[in-house]
Amino acid sequence: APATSTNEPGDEDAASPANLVTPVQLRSGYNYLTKYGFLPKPNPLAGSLLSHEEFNEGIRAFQEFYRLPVTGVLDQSTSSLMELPRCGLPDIMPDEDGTRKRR
Amino acid sequence: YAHTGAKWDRREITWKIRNYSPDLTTSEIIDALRNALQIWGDAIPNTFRRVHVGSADIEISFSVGLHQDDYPFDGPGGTLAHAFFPGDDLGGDAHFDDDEQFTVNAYEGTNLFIVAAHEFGHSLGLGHSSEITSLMAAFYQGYKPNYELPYDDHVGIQSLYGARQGSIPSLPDVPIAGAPPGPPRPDLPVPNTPEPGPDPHCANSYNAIAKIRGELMLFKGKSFWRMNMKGEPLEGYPIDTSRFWDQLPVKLDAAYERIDDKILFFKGSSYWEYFSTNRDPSFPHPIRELGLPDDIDAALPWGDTGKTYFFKGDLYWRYDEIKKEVDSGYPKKVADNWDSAVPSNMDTAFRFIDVETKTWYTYFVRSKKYWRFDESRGKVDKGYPRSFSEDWMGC
Repeated sequence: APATSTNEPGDEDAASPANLVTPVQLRSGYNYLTKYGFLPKPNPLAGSLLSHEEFNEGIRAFQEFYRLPVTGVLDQSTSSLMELPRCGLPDIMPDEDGTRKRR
Repeated sequence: YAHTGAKWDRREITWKIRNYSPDLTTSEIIDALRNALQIWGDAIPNTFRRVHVGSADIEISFSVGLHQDDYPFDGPGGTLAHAFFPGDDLGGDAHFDDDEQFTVNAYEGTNLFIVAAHEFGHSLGLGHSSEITSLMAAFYQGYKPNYELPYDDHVGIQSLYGARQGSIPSLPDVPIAGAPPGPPRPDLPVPNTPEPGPDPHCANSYNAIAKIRGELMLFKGKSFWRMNMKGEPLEGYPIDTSRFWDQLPVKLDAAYERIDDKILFFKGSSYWEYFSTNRDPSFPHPIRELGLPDDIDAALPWGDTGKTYFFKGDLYWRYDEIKKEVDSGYPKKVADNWDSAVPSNMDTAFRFIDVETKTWYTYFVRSKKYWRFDESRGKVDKGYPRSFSEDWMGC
C-alpha cells in the first residue's frame, strides 16, 4: 500500500521545512520523475537546465496521478511513495511527437 | 485503468518461459506464471497456450542489469520487472529482475505471481492505473491468498477484450454474481443525497433501473450504468449491456431481480430470463403468458413478499411470483392506490431505503425527473419531482 499522508490539499504544513526532503532525495526524485514519464527526458544533444517550476510541475503530475495531496513539493509522503518497489514501465507514456500524455 | 492503444487481435495468446529464476523450483515458477495469466483469462474470452519451442506472443525471462533491451534492471528493490505492450518482436514479453528474491508466499520476498500478473496486464495492453489498490497500479502491493482481480483491472481488461461469459467485476462488499441477495444492508445510502459521480456520461433519461445483487443497474439504449451500494456511480461505465448479458435486446422496457434470483428483462411483447449473466435458452417468452400487457413501463419487486408490481400507463398489476399469476382485482389505477402525484407513463421504478430513518422509498422516474414515494406514509414527498441525473448521477 502507498504511504499515507495526513496533509490535505491546501494544508499549510505540507511544505513546511520539517516536511521537505534531503538533496539526495531531491536528486533521486528528479531521476524518478524522468524515468516514469512525469518529466521529459533530457536531450543529450542539447544542454538543458530544468527550472524549479518544471520540476515542481513534474511533482504535481505525480501527486495528481496517485491522488496524493497536490502540493507541487517533494514532501515526505510523495518521496515515500517513490521509494516503494514497482514496475519499471513509465506511468505516463511519451507520445510519438515526444509530448507526454496519459494513455 | 489505462489502455495503451495496443491489444492482441487473436483469441489464443501463446506464452513461453525462456529461463528460470534460481529462487524457486521450476514447477513453482510455472504455476505462478500460469496462474498470473489465468487471472486475466478468467475475465476475458481469450485463452493462453504455453509453447516450448519457436516464438511466442509473451516470452518470459529472468535477468539482471543490462539484458538486451533499453531498460536495465537496478538490483534489489526499485524496479522489479517490466513488460512490453502487444506487438511484434519484444511486444508482449515480460522481463523479471532476478536480483529480487522471488517467492510464492505472502510473507517474505517478492511474490512472483503478483508481479507477473501485473506485468501480464501490460502484455495484454493495459498501462498503469492511478487507482492505487488496483493490480495495474505501478507499486508492488504484496500478495494475499485467494487473490481476486480488482474491479478496476477487471473492467479495464474487459473493455479491451470483452467479457468471458459469467465474469462480472465484483466490488468489495458486493455479493458475487449468482449469490442470493441478502437482506437490505444497514449501510445503504440516503438516496436523496448521493455523492457526486465522476462519470461524465450521464444520460438524460433511462429505459429501466433495477436493483440487482444489491446494486442499481441503469439501462439506456444498448448501455448500462452501475451504481454501488453507497449510491455512487461506478467509474468505467456506461458499457454495453451485451458485455454482461449475452443477446440482451437494447432499449429495454423494464428489468428486475425476481425472488428466485433470476433476472428478468422486458421489451415489447417479450421477456427474457437470465441467471446471473446466462440467458435461459428457452426465452424469449410472450409477456402475455404472465397475464400482463405488452410494452410495460416498469417492474417493481416488493422485497421478499413474492409480489411484483408492473406498471403501464396509469394502471398497475400485482403479480404473485409463487402462484405465477396476477392477483385478482388487478389492474388498478396508480392514482387511486399509490398517490395521484405518481406519474403515469413512467420510464421506470425502483426501491431504496434511507438508513437514517429506516424508511423505504419507492422512486418513480419519468424522463429527467423522479418522484420519491414514502412507503410509510403512502405519499409522494413534497419537493418532488427533482432532477434524477443531478441527485443520483452527480451530473
